[in-house]
Amino acid sequence: AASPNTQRKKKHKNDLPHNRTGLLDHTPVSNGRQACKKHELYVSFSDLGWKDWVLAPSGYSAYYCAGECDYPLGSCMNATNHALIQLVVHLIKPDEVPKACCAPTKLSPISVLFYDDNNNVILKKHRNMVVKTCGCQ
Amino acid sequence: CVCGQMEGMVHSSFRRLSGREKKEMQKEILSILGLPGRPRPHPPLRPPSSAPLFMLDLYHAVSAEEDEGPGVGFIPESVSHAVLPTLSTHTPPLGTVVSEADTVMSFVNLVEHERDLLQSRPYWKEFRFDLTPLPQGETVTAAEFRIYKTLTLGQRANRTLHISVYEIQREKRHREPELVLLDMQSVPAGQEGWLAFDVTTASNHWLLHPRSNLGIRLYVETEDDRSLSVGWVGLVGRRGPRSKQPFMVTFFRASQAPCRPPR
Repeated sequence: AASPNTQRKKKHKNDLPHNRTGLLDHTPVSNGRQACKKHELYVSFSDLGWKDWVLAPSGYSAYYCAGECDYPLGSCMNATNHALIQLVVHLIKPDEVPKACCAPTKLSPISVLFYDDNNNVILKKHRNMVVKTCGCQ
Repeated sequence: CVCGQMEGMVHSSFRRLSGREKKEMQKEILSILGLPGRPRPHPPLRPPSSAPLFMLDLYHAVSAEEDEGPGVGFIPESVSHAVLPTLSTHTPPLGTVVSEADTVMSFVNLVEHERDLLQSRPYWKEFRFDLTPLPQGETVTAAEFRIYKTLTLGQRANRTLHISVYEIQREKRHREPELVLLDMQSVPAGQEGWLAFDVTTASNHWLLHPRSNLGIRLYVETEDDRSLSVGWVGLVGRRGPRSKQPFMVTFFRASQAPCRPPR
């Protein structure tokens, strides 16, 4: 039992994560691996030789989520409440409970404008196609 | 780790991808974006015509809305009175039909017939569009026929022109075809710019029965019901400047999964 004159420790506020990569997210979680966050994989259509076929956009940002969902005590991380609990339970029973994984938490649409084989112009919208934010799920 | 490898490959040495890897990448993106097969090399594109210019404006408006969230997309003047029933003519946020469209297709008219000054009245002009590559599993939510009106000499600017668009439903040998009125607009003879007519009914009809696509017919009359030649009042046909040729735009929405009717 703590001696009576010990200062009551300020309860660490477990605020939920911000969904943009901030300074903290670049801190390597442990042995150089990065915390869960969104990465960009940009492919330009002109590089693919499609310039005369796809009018817009000029390329496709195929974002993806990657990074660790370890539970670094004392630092903010991209995780929902549930994921936090799951991580703690995973630490207690690693063989029974998998740890949370880094996955999209928000998706956004993408529109593509292109010529079809009859030289008609088509605007195609794809809902929930591009990763907007990532988090531990 | 696969993505990591991919990221490295794309960023650092995309051009050094082997032909096969490049083909893989193309196939991957086409399937993700739901685009049709590999692109066919197009003949060198002449200056873009009216349909691509309109669609590019629409693309920017839709993309702006996607970036900022609903109700923000700004429609440039060239598109603002698109899709009549949902958008008013001032610069509105995107209308529901445009925002909710999964596919928008533009068609340039293939065939034009005209009865003009060399024949007896009434004068008219017909436009037929090749709608063959329609997206499967999507329904038409709106369609419009867009035609450009220029100013012509000798036109009394304050005269009002009544322009009506009909669907040609059934052709009859040696007789007038069966027509169904789609839309009508009254415009001052001194007005110049794009006119957009609502042809949703006809477009729906052609989607369900492609063989019934006999095109549309356009008449112009004065206040005292005198028929005027379409070309004479300044309506631009397919021989006009490329950036002002008539075309059709159709908005489609993916059919929602058919919900089970309540028992």
